[in-house]
Amino acid sequence: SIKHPPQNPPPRPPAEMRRKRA
Amino acid sequence: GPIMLDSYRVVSDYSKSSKYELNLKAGDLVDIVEKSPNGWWFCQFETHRGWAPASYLEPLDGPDEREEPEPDYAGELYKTIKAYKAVEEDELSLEFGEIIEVIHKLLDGWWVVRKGEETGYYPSMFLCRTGEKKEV
Repeated sequence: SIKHPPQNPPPRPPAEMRRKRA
Repeated sequence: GPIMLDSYRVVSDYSKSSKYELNLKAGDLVDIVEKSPNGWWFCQFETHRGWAPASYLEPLDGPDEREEPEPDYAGELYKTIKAYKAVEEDELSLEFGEIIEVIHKLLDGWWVVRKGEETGYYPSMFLCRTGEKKEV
């Protein structure tokens, strides 16, 4: 149901986010 | 009183991969209703509600480091409750039932874990605390 988060692992951070973290 | 929701900015376009997720575009502003530790956050975007990956969201006021715990290099013991095969180079492949040490609990749901000499990312949703402290 919508109350429960998806059962699959979330995606890894996109390239934009990795650049910001670095 | 009114409930103040945290606003986050979408960093990159995201296409949903299951029913109750949101499709998002870079630059969209979403309000966070619930932050699940597995890296899926329940968000409101305009009139839509659904789950979005925390890894695609950044706080409006810049990186919020208060939220993310510091790495714990001593490690905390966890057991894998589901096997996962690494897709990217910096991930670890583990079988069901392995005992590993969690070094860094990242909010995006990918935790840094150590098994013997190896370290890498593993989905936090496939880990369960053993309740034991590592013997030093």
